[in-house]
Amino acid sequence: LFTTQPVSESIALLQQS
Amino acid sequence: LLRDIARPVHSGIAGAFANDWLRAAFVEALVSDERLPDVITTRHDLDLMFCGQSSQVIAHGFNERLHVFEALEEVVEHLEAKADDIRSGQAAPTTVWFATPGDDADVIHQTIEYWAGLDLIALFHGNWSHGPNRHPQPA
Repeated sequence: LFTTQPVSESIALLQQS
Repeated sequence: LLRDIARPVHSGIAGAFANDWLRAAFVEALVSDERLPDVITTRHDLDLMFCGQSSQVIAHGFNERLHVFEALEEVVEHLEAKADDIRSGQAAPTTVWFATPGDDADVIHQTIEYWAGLDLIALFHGNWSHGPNRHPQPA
């Protein structure tokens, strides 16, 4: 089981890193 | 996600939520995995995971931990050269490889065999004919 994440949220996480 | 998948070192990711799972694993590898893995994929696979927005991901760079190639052949050449470097003593972090096998499953499998004994996590979009498959479900 995993938590789904919208594409926009994934991109935001990557850009914040 | 990557800890769960670490053994065995290659797996197909299939089912309705495969793309969501792969994107989450990709983000984890670059953002929160303390091993600071190298991440390798193609622009095509990146566009699949990010619904056509690969350029927004590539632009970030990630201190050269992210390697995005145009063609699978380039990925295979890169991975074989890297395996040679590691075997000749060069230090390298875990490598996480995202690919879509399709008709290229045999080539991909040869590359995995080339990495035998080295630290590679290979995650494949769709059914993987040379190893285990997972069907992730959202919580």
